[in-house]
Amino acid sequence: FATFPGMPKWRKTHLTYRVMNYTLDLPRDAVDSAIEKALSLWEEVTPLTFSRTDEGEADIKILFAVRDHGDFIPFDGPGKVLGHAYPPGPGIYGDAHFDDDEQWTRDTSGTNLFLVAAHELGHSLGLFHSADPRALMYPVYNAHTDPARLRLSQDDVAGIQSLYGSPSVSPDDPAVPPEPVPPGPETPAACDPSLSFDAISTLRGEILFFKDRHFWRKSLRTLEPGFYLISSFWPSLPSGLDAAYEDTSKDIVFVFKGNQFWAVKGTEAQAGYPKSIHTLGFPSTVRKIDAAIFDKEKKKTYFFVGDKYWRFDERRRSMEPGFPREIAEDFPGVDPKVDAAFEAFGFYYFFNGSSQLEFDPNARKVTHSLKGNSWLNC
Amino acid sequence: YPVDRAAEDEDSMELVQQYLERYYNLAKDTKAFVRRRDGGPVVDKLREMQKFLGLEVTGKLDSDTLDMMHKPRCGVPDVGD
Repeated sequence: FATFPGMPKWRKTHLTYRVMNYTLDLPRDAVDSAIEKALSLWEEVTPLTFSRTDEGEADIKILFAVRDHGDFIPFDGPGKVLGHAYPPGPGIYGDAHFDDDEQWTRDTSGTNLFLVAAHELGHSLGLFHSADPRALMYPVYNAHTDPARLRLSQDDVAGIQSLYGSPSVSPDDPAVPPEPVPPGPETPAACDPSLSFDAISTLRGEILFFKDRHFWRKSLRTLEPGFYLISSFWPSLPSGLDAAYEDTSKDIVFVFKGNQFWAVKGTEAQAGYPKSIHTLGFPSTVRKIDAAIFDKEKKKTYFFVGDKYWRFDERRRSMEPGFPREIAEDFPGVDPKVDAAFEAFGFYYFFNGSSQLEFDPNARKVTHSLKGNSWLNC
Repeated sequence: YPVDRAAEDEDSMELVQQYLERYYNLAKDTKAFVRRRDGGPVVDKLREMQKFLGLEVTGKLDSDTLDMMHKPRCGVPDVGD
């Protein structure tokens, strides 16, 4: 990796961005989603956070333009240069420009906006080009990259963390992180082909896979997932969970077992819990939750129970009318019994027994069928 | 057809010149040296570009190098300030 000469970087961790105009190739929300997803790649491995503004100045201004567009570096029509961006700083610095003579698409039939945006925003944060062909910051567009599977390479992570460090260690984290549990006769083996999970949730950019008294902690920073006792982080939580999800807008993970649920912020159990799941609006006939997914774009949570699901509006803190609905109706291809589920990079991952389905909520279809423990490098 | 080999060659050299100026800091006044194939600033920059982009470092305008120059890419330079 390389940084810009002089190592310019942002001197603050919270940055604003603004989409100044839109290409006519894509619906507006598709552009917004691509930019948000691109930023979340960098957000997950640094202390940086981003918020969108729709007016006035912003640290990172994103625009679509053709040919000469006022910065003395004209674009060149279809093909060749797809976009360019400026290193951190005031005014035009930090901004990202996209050549609107390209055909911008959600998939790879044209030029994938998410892929190019993730690269250009790396420049906006201070990274220069990398000579590593596997890196996102490699300068040549790779039309064969599957946007759904895009991850930062180790080179990208090392580069951006050389500027901003790792995600911030909040005061909630234990001063001395618990030790990973050494494998023993009663601990489940990550790569056991029959392994299934009780519950899965994200937590500040990591993914937690709960099983009995333990959980695997999948972080983009470390290759091998850590394996811990649930009680070593959250002594008040039970083992053998049913469901879990992270409301990223509140930085809270909700954990469900039986007809009760708990809330934790980092490692801090929130006061006033456990509460009854019926306070969320479930009928008394519902005794437990199978799985839950929080959709951070819609700020809504999907609760899966048997072959039905409910949808909960996190802003209003109330269950939406018209539910329950059949899972098969709205999630075609997803088996009626969901053991665990979570959302990552705009996809929903449903776990049933030892298998997993990747579901595209926009296309409303299953896009991949995987082994359940594929996230654990098996 | 027939293709004018010399004209095609001229196009390639123009592409190389612009690519190396834009992304590898080739000084703009090196046009006079374009015709030399075995040395000089253009060959040096060509080597630098081939090394950076993971191509075989030949210093020559081989087909892989020309293909790479035609691929869509980011407009930020690969080296320099």
